[in-house]
Amino acid sequence: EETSFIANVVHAAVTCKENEPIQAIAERIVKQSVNHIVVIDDAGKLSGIVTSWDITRAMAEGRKALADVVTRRVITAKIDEPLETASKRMAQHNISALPVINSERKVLGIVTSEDVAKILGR
Amino acid sequence: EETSFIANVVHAAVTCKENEPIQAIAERIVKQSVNHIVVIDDAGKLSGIVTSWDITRAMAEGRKALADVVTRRVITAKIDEPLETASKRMAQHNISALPVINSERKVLGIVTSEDVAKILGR
Ligand SMILES: C[S@@+](CC[C@H](N)C(=O)[O-])C[C@H]1O[C@@H](n2cnc3c(N)ncnc32)[C@H](O)[C@@H]1O
Ligand SMILES: C[S@@+](CC[C@H](N)C(=O)[O-])C[C@H]1O[C@@H](n2cnc3c(N)ncnc32)[C@H](O)[C@@H]1O
Repeated sequence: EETSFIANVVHAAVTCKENEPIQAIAERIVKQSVNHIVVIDDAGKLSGIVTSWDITRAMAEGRKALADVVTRRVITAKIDEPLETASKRMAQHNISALPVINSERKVLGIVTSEDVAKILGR
Repeated sequence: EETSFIANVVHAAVTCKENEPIQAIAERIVKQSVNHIVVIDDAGKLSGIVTSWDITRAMAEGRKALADVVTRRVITAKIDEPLETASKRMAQHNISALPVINSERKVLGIVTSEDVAKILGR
């Protein structure tokens, strides 16, 4: 097996801005059929991540504002790193996606555990 | 690389019954830190699946009853099949988990794309 890199599996991230209501984020998750929404600022830089798990937590805890459920300390990946390293990082943190960013924290895309699992089934 | 089987990665499924309120399911997803809840009947047999994605859809569409969001036609796996086959099935249906059942549809556990991704990072 030759080594896969993030560049081989990364795809466009579905994004949102800080000031969007939770309802709009929930609708985007459903419409785009994804579990992860990357929060970006006006320059396209990473400012957080919100997932269907976070929306579920908002419902479970009766929280209404996006700022209450967004994860700020985001675990990320670089475009040129081996997929194996990124998989280990997801496993270590019990997370199912890594936004891919450049050295200026601009969001280039996202890699999910579903993308990685597809490699095994190739 | 030797072949992995479902038996090597299956783990206990977090379950619920048909008559539980959506709020209780949302709380279980958060408390157990999972994305997939397998719906079982009183004999422990498979009757559906509900995920954090479905809870997000309930919020997006203002649905209140579990019966409105549960997925009934569940794609499953068998304990003795190769993991590669199961990975292909998840990719084909764009889903991130497979309840593992026996010939009587009793739920033995679950395999997620996160479990499969961990194999790559091993
Ligand atoms: C800890 S996981 C538990 C459930 C499941 N393993 C999953 O990934 O959905 C759920 C939490 O992880 C957070 N999360 C997802 N991807 C993340 C990432 N790349 N960096 C930091 N947190 C992340 C989500 O915002 C959510 O609060
Ligand atoms: C089509 S996926 C799209 C988002 C993402 N790929 C994921 O799996 O969460 C979301 C839907 O798949 C359904 N689903 C998850 N696992 C399933 C399974 N094993 N069989 C049938 N449907 C399943 C969920 O109930 C939910 O309605």
